[in-house]
Amino acid sequence: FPVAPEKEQKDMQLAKKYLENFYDFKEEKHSLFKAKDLSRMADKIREMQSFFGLEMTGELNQKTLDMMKQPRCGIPDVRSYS
Amino acid sequence: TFPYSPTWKKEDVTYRILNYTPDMLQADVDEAIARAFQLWSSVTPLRFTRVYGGQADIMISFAAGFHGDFYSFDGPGGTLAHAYAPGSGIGGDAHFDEDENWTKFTTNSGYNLFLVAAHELGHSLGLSHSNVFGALMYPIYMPVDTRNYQLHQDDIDGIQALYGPPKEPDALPTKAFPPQEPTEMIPAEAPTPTLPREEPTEITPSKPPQRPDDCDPHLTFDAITTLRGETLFFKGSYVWRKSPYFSEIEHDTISSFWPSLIDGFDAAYEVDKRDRVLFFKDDQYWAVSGYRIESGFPRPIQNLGFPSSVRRIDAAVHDQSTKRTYFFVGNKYWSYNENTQSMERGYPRKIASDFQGIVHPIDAALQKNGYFYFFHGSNQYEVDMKRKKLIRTMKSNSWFNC
Repeated sequence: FPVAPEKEQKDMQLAKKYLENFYDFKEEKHSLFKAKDLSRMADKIREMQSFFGLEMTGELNQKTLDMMKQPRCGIPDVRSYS
Repeated sequence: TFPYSPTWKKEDVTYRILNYTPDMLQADVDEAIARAFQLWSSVTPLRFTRVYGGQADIMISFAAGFHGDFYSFDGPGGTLAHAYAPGSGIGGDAHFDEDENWTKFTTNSGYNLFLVAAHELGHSLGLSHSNVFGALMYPIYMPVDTRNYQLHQDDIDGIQALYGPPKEPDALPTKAFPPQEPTEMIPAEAPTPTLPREEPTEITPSKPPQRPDDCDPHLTFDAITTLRGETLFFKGSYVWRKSPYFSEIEHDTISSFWPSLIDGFDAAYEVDKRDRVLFFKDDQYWAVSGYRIESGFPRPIQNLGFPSSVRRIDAAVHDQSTKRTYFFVGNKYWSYNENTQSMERGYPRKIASDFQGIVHPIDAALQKNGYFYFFHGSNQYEVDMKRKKLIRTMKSNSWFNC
């Protein structure tokens, strides 16, 4: 089904936070190039999907979101705390 | 391992427990931490000694939210704990989120401290995350039976790549038992009650009736509802899905969306503001949000305010503009106030007195593009509710681009 609009917003926020915490994703806060931001985010989603053996779609599908919602360790999956 | 593979340059490593969680007895915390260290010392030359004052290599503490490092905790769920790679100062330290519920058991109602501590101490010794499902260093918490817990081979390979195997000949075998199957996973959501299905009296499996053709002029429906901008038409076990995103009508079954729901709904409607669809069958109803069936259903329709004489409803439709839901039963209808969650006074009323020209009983009802559509047999009636005016009559399947 389509995702409920406000739910979609919330999921996007959760995913950004997750990728920032664990996959070194940095959103350009005032970027003029939204498309570039989205494609970088898609790359990070693919990286996370690859780590967990999910289909590497680069999209925020339900399986990927469910994985992001699982309780976990706070250490990043791609680098250590600096 | 972490970048540059930091490790302790000695075999005797000290640890100190700085504070305790109120969720557990202190003795249980001591034991969980000690067992976690023992897991790693059994497969390496490392020896761990607890100290009770001053600076230890590995300082263990419980804290919530911001706790003095750059990585604040996030409240219940989400991040459970974190730890730093070997090094001076904060290096090696392990922090546990006090907003979690810590336990010495393996239950759904809390996180097993031994399991999480064993994982975090893996970081304190220099291991990073593993993507091997079932390994201790897998980033996601997996509640497994902790009695005679054994490290996964992947964990052993990792730690021995940093420190080598244990020296004593009688140390525990480095070959891991097969990873324990999780005794219980955290269900993503409470399992939905499986609904009693009518068992066929004779054993011969009954062949489900064929799906009628989309453009069959005699096609009728049991129930119709919108769902997040799409429209679902129900008949028996079949669903026709019409989406503004695709031109084709998709053919599905109820069980493909909601496996534990029964076939043959009497009515269905969506309260879009709550992202909720309600399904009715006989004197019960269910609520779903997307694919998820809300827990605590089915409920009796009397919960909505129907008299006990009403044993099933024919059709239902929600009016987004007035926040009212209309329920149709025989030649009468009720109006339900979604804000107050109660039936309105002065109902039921006769359908004929408010909806001229509509033949009842009504099989299904739908609100779309500001109009109401009432289905009776293979016909549907388009009604302008504001002017209570019948606009036109069409075939029930006119939505399928026949």
